[in-house]
Order: sequence, then C-alpha cells, then structure tokens
Amino acid sequence: SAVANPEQYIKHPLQNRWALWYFKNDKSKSWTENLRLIAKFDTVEDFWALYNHIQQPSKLGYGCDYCLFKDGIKPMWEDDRNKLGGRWLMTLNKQQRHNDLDRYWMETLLCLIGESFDEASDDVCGAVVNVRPKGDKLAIWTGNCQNRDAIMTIGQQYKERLNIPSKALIGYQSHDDTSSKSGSTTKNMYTV
Amino acid sequence: GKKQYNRDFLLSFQFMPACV
Repeated sequence: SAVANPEQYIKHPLQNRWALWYFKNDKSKSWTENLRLIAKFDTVEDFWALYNHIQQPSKLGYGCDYCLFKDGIKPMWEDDRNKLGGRWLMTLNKQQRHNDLDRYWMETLLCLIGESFDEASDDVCGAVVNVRPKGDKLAIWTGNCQNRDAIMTIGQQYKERLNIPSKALIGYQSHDDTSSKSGSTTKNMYTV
Repeated sequence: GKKQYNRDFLLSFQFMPACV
C-alpha cells in the first residue's frame, strides 16, 4: 500500500496572501467606486487559476489598471502602509504594449508572489499596471521611501528580471512627491 | 524562513491539472 505524496495534493503556499484589484475609468463614478477587488489568493496554484482566467493588460481599455497588493493594503497612496512609500516606475512607449507589456506584468507578478527580492520583499506593498493612450506604466510600490537599501535591492533585481539594459535608467519616486507635483514629472529619489 | 519561489518553479505550475 502506497503512502500518498503530499506534493501531489497540497497546494504550494505563498509567503503572503495577495489581492488583485481592477480599476476601470468610468467618469460617472468616483475613483473608489471604479476600484474593484477581483480575488485574493495565497497559493501558487490559485494564482495561476486567476491569472489564466483574466485578460492580459494589453487587452484592457485605456484608463484601466490592475493592482496586486498584499492582503490588507489598499492600492492607494492614502493607505497607512503606502503613505510613507513610493514606487519604482517604468514608463513604456506605445510599441511596448505589443512587445513587452504582458511579459513585464507577468514577471512583476512572479517577482512579488515568489518573494524574489529576499529580505527586501518585506518592503513591497504591491504592483500596478496602468493602461494609458500616451504609454503604459508599470510600478512596484514599497512602504517607506527612506528605506534606501531595500529600495535599491528591489530596483536592481526588478530591472534584471525584466532584462532592462543597464544604460536605461528607471526611477523611484515617493508618493508624497507624486501627489503634490505641479508639473508632469516627479523627481526621482533613486535611480538604477 | 520566507517562502521563496523562483520564476521557473512558478511557471511550471501554470498549466498543471487542477488539484483533486
């Protein structure tokens, strides 16, 4: 009589439970009304069940976002776990919607759920993809813009995972600076 | 310790049959 192998029937637990949110830009509704929780998951298997079931970012309409955040953190600056933080921001050109967007977003998700940034993963709050006519954006949000070491570790490893050439710089901006900016650009606190 | 999964391990589950 065989002993069952747990590998065959136990799902693989993630370090964190994650929540996937969807934002659809309906101008007749408020920002918070447009933000919907899709589902939460905390195993590798349940992540793929969800990922394989939903549209890729390149298929979303303009003004739509996906946000993947640790359970309990809302995908907004105002959340207590975000308000002192900031984001590594990647701005894509129009051509990259077809070439890179979906692949980059999947890599971003795998970095988060796999805790790819080692101890610095504790600083990660979530990730956001914005689908916009001028160019799509990808970001990893972290909880405290003063945690330089963790932020630099995340930025360097993220850039490596996405195969971004080393001469192409990406910047980290605090949410405080982003929310209070007067022009169209926000200053970078860090770059890699 | 932290439950870390590398990219290839995670990808190997994308098209697995559902758990029974």
